[in-house]
Amino acid sequence: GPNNVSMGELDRIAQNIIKSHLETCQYTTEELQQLAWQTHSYEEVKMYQSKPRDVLWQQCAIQITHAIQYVVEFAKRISGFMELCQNDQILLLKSGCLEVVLVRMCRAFNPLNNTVLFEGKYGGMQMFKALGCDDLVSAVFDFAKSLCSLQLTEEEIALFSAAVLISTDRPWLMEPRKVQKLQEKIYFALQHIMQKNHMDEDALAKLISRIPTLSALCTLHTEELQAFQQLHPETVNVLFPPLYKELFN
Amino acid sequence: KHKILHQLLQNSTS
Repeated sequence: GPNNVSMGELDRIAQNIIKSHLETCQYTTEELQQLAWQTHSYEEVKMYQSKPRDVLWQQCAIQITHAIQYVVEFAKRISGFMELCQNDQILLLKSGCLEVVLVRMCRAFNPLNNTVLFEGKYGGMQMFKALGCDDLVSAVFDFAKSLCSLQLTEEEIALFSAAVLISTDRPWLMEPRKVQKLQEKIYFALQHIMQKNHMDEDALAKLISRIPTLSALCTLHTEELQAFQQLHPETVNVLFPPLYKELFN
Repeated sequence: KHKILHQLLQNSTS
């Protein structure tokens, strides 16, 4: 294997990450397939649209926080993650957890009708109108659609999520070399699996080219949160989940 | 500073 990593080791890493992913997904593939055509009714969408802005923001913050807790559990189960120093564990999660949530979201996105699973049923972009951040919402939907178009397998989503999380691009890492070694192995494993699954030789390059969009979406989310907080400081301070505030505030 | 994240990392894997 590349850089003295044996195929056996790459396989072990891949299997560990795939298992960690499957154990920490909010919904199994089967559950998602069953739900795929259960869409919010016109009345339900209207109900979301007529909610006060701060109420829908709070609901979204709760859903995101819930998804993040599963991502933390995913990280903890990746061999090597807990061997990083605590500073780096926290730093990687703080900067990468929302990116992983967005990658995972493509599992719960139906590209045929552009709907996403939200509070038990699928709904389109218009469901989030009351948030008052159409640019962010439409960018998130575009991202999910573009990731879906790559037709990734569950294994590839698992390895890509790990590669996004265990990234040397995060500033202030204390042991960047250790993170880099782990990240390289994850990329080799991802490359190996993608070569096996895809006819398209550029599939991995296409996947990697989505990473800048991910980080742009997270920046946009932070900006929208700041703008929202200026108008509704009490909502954020009192009603938002503490973990959400800790990560994004 | 990251009290909750810290806690989640310390909790044994459920």
